[in-house]
Amino acid sequence: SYSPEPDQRWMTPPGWVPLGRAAPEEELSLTFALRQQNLERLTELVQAVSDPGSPQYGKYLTLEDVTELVQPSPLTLRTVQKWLLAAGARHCHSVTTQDFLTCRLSVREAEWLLSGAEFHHYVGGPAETHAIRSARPYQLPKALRPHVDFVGGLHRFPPLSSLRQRPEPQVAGTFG
Amino acid sequence: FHLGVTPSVIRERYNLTAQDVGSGTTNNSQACAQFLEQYFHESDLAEFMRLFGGKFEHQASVARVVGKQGRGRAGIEASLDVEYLMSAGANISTWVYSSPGRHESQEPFLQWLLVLSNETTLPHVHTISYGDDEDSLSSAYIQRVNTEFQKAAARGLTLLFASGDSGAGCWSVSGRHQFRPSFPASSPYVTTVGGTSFQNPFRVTNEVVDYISGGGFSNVFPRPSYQEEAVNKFLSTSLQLPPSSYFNASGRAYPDVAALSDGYWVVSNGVPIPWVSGTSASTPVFGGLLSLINEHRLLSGRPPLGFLNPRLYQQRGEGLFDVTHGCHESCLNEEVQGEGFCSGPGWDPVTGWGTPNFPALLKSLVNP
Repeated sequence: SYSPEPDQRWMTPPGWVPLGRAAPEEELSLTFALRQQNLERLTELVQAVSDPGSPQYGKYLTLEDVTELVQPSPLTLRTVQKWLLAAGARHCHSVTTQDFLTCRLSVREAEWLLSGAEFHHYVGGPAETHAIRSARPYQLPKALRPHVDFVGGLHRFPPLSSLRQRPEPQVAGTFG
Repeated sequence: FHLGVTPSVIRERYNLTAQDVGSGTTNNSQACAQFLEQYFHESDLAEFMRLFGGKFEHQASVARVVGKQGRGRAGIEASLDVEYLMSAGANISTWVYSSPGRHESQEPFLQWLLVLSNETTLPHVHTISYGDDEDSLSSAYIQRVNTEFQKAAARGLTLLFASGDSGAGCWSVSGRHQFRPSFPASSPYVTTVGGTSFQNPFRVTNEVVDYISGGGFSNVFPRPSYQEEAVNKFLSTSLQLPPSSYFNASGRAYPDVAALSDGYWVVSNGVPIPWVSGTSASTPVFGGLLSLINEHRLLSGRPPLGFLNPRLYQQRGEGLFDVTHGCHESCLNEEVQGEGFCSGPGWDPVTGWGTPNFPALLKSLVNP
């Protein structure tokens, strides 16, 4: 097996408090980022449609054009779907570009599928936001290395507010 | 004389007239996205427009809310985004994306990216208040999200991200302090918006750096060719550069532009709240003005602006007020004493090319 995200922070970020292990039959919703194709061509097209000096300037692609360009290969789609079905994943749904797959799995199924993962409940921030995340890094079978970029829903926590209500600015002297 | 930033102050500072509003006759549209699980209440927007929207034509309700809304308390950030996107980009169809009601095991920002990959028709301009330290994210995730931004750019969407509210940031790497860049602000395929303050907080004057304005150099993405000249000029002429060990001078530099980020009035849960600050305020303001420019482009049969940076840097900040005073915050230590980068003539990693002077910006971006 291999780790698709060896450099992803997986410790609990500041502001979040662990509440204990998730129960094995609790349900998770995980997002699988499937490997795309023709990314160099995509970069070229972005340059072409965004440079005012280019004859292609402003001639944007439709979602269908983008799909045709980047959608995962049939082998990737088949391999990932077989892998997920074998683990008991259900209610999987894709997006138009087919390069993301979101599935429902129980904690038990997910921890079997993503070896090393261990799901816990957390709460954080002034709004007491809840999240279920893995307190340990995950690994995938090596056969999936060419087909999966990463799995969403294990390590990255929702953001906590950054806005500040600053005290009224004190301007010395010159104004009443 | 004013007691904080309201739509009138924004429209005065950036030279918007009462005519600078959407025509209501095009398919123009804009969207704001925030991921703090906050609710947005239509009643707050209506109250905000009743209090502050009397002098310009505007819409008092959003066209579409993506993401489950509930009856919970509204959040200041959700209210701020919508209220200033719809008063800067006035009378333009507006979507709100927020993520309450997501499953606890989902990542809100990733769910928003899935929406972009699933909707055939999307607003032209998106303002997004979200950022994480680059070093806390895996390269697999960062590179893939960067590809998602390229997919959006290829489709002609303009993505504006807040540059962050921690100045240059700071962290310790093997015992030495370094600045801490933020992602997605550091992606070369988005336009990043920094923050400014009025030199005199109670008057509509020239703008100086807001010390929280996020900015710096990516440790992940190399400098894109479109900003080579501008950034090299800054690095070779700035008189107040921090020690080179604090930042990666060959990285993608950001922000690209800026707008006021200090002392906003917001209506949330029916209450007018003063002195709200952050680059998640400046971002919808800049986004709203780009929507107005799209309005003119669409009315003359041109495509929307799309990914703005190549053109912005080619035009060397034409149509923007250059901000040349002030520095943003960074590491509190003997060496840099809390000071990160400082603004200067032309582009700089605190306010980018500067803040919008609408008539001049419109003139520079309406053709071709």
